Amino acid sequence: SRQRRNENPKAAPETSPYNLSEYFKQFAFPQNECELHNFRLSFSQLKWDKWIIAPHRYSPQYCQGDCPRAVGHRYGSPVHTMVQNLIYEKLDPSVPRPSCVPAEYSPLSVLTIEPDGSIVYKEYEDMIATRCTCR
Amino acid sequence: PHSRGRGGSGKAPGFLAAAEDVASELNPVLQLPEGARRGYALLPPLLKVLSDRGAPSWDSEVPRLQPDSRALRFMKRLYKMSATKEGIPKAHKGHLYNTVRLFTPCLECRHLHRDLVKGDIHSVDLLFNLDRLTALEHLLKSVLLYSFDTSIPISSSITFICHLSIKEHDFSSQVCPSISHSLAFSLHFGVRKRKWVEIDVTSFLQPLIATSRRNIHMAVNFTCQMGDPQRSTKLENPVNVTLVPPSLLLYLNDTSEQAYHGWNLLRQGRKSPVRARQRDSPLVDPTGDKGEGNSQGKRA
Repeated sequence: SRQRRNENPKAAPETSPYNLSEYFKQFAFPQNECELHNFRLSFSQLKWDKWIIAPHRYSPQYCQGDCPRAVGHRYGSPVHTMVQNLIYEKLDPSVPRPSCVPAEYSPLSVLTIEPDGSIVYKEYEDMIATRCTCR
Repeated sequence: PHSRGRGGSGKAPGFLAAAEDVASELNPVLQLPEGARRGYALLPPLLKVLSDRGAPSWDSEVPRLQPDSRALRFMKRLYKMSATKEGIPKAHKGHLYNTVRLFTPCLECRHLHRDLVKGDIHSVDLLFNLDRLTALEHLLKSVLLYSFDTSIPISSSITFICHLSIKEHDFSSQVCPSISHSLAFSLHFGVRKRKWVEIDVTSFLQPLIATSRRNIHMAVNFTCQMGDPQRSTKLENPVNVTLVPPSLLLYLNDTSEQAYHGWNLLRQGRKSPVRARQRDSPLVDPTGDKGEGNSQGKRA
């Protein structure tokens, strides 16, 4: 193409790097894309450490970020999510865009002292977010 | 994503109740509108407490009895065996329970003899109050948990042959024969100072709990003989084994929605997201001992 340009400089207009990145931006994922964020707390912060013996620290994590338009392959979202996105973009902006929410969790084992002084070890379902999705 | 029925448990367990209570204080807007109250009974415990403004706050208002220090030590040990520092249940533990409750006796009387070595009888009346047991927690196994402290370091290991008999005091109905239960086992003291001995009383307790009895009153007789009687006369310094009243340990399967059912996923042929549990052994001693190995394991 450089040889062709030298022979015939007027034909192919140069696409400046700036336009190129602008051009690709429409396909790129949002900067703050929907993903899992760390959050760690200790039960002493909540003043519950008098009766929650273990664990001392607990990381429930959370999901935050924008849902990209092409959610299917990345988040395993149902087709409805893309439909909702289309409704928001084309028909009615008062309909909210899809939200970034947890899709999978893992359990947490807790050792606590009950009001009657007995002690209980319990495994609770869905206490730690491990994966996010757009819905 | 759970397709399980929304059967809420009778009362929200401590940990969740606390979270719910604080959440309702933080976000009053989460109060359920009047109309939603009709579905109140079906709501999972989480929302029950949110919509119940009057729930007592969990910080200092609710007086808590302090647990027995030995019992606390045992449960901390059970926790360390079962979960990581972050509280994630460990994959290797092969058991079907997702709840373990430890009750210390709220009434004990009549210590006849305290010295176990000379074959004296250690008799004690125990009253356990099991009110914290919820209707959705099903009993899998129950044990009397004895902890033996040996005051004098034992030069070599000693084995006792012990007999335990339990009789249930059923004051309510003198008509039906009270349930009794007896078993023999060997008690082996190695170098370790503290021994935990779990004595399985499931068959004794099952019928009582099945009839929703929440006050279990039992008389426990405990005798031990040296494994080799000639030896006991030769002991220069008799081993003094103090016997404190036992705690009652219940291994339970909590069928409520917020309890973890990892082993259940295995049963349905799906790998549990966090850990795979062994399916073969119905119950494994929480100390990781599968019932083989040392004599304690065999007895348990």
